[in-house]
Amino acid sequence: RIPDVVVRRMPLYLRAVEDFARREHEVVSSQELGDWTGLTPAQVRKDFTFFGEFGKQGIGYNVKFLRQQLREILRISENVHVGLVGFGNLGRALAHYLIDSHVTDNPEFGSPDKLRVTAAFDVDESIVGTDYRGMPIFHVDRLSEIVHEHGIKIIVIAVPARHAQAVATKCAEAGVKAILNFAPVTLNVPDEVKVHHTDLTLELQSLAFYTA
Amino acid sequence: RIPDVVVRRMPLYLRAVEDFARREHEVVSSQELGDWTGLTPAQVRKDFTFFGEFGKQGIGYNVKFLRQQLREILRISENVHVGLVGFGNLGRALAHYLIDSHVTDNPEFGSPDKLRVTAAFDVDESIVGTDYRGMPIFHVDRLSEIVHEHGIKIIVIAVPARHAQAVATKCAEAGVKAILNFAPVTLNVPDEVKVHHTDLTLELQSLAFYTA
Ligand SMILES: NC(=O)c1ccc[n+]([C@@H]2O[C@H](COP(=O)([O-])OP(=O)(O)OC[C@H]3O[C@@H](n4cnc5c(N)ncnc54)[C@H](O)[C@@H]3O)[C@@H](O)[C@H]2O)c1
Ligand SMILES: NC(=O)c1ccc[n+]([C@@H]2O[C@H](COP(=O)([O-])OP(=O)(O)OC[C@H]3O[C@@H](n4cnc5c(N)ncnc54)[C@H](O)[C@@H]3O)[C@@H](O)[C@H]2O)c1
Repeated sequence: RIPDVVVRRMPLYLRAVEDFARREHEVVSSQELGDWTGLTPAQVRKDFTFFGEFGKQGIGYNVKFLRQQLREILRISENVHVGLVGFGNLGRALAHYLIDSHVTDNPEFGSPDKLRVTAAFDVDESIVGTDYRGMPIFHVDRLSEIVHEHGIKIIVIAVPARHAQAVATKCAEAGVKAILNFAPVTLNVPDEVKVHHTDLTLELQSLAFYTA
Repeated sequence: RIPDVVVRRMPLYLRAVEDFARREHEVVSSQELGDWTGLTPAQVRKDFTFFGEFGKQGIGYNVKFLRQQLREILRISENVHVGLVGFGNLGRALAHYLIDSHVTDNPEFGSPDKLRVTAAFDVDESIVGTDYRGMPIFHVDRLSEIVHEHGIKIIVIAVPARHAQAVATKCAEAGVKAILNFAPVTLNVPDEVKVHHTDLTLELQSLAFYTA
């Protein structure tokens, strides 16, 4: 079992390796990867040991090989379907970002093409049955049916805090594997469902340091 | 100078220490802090060396002393004023979250009381001049004037990508110290302005790992 905190760092390592590949480096050391991601070289090496052999320690990692390994680990080349529960302010902003943003001209940003938001869910009768740029908005009662039909593996929860647990339970029952939770509550789900919680106040808090 | 990636980890260390304090631990080791935050004990010790002496290595860190030090570093007890530029989908969701959310009953969530969003800015004439739960919405042309009047130190940028750089430049000229940028563009600002970029697709990408 790979610790979740290591998995969370993998997209960052992939961005670093993509950047070294763009700059035509053949080899990259754990020191260089550490400098790019802000970790000690020992932390980089320790993280990589969870995934088997990535390259010869002596002269560093082969950039092309490492990139391919990381892309496979993160299933970058597979279509991963995402569902969005809650189409309020945050839900609309996320849909706007995930559906429109990979048209940005900057390769560093924009959602990876293969992460597609294929459906949204809500309870508000005035938006259920409509669509956003081709993405249908269903009533949340149809979550299980649509998760199976669309092969949705990840659900983003953007509902008010008091409704988040009920939504998470529905997701687990529907066979969803992973949840990105924005509501400020700790969700109880079975072990086989992975929950990541995201909190923008952590970002703001670290910025307070610079306000001296 | 403390590396920014270390500063970004400080709120996480603070949450860990608050949790140990809640569970009435007197002392906490770098191993325990590492387990909680998902870092190696060596990474924890290395991060802490940037801030001077936090405690005797032998038996670990005194929880109360470490908590106080971290709260001082992150200016937790000072009122830090935040401005929000862009009051569209994301701006409204952030205001809703930062203004309403610290009424949540769960101490682990909710924005730190002292980070207060005191003003929003936009260009849309239909919302300029109105307010959201007491927070006034000004025209972005008044950014510099309001930043001084309110003593705003941090700006959150939630405008479309093509307008983000112009907003960042206005912020730097107005003396803003730190920017949390949501737009998918790299901002050019003078060195004394700190920019953190947040990207929800990194979170989604790491979750793709669990969809096997
Ligand atoms: N973690 C963060 O940093 C952060 C930032 C912003 C918002 N949030 C959180 O995100 C959530 C959404 O915020 P918002 O501003 O978009 O709220 P909102 O009220 O604008 O939108 C919520 C939407 O959820 C829908 N809804 C309610 N119950 C539902 C259910 N059972 N199933 C499906 N849909 C349901 C509502 O109809 C509405 O459309 C809140 O929990 C908020 O605290 C977190
Ligand atoms: N990083 C992420 O993960 C993430 C997630 C969601 C959205 N976003 C980004 O956040 C930004 C906002 O998204 P949204 O869905 O809220 O867009 P939106 O179009 O709903 O809102 C944008 C708002 O900015 C205002 N605006 C435009 N130009 C302005 C200017 N010069 N000064 C002040 N206000 C101005 C508009 O009037 C509007 O109210 C976009 O850049 C989007 O890509 C990023």
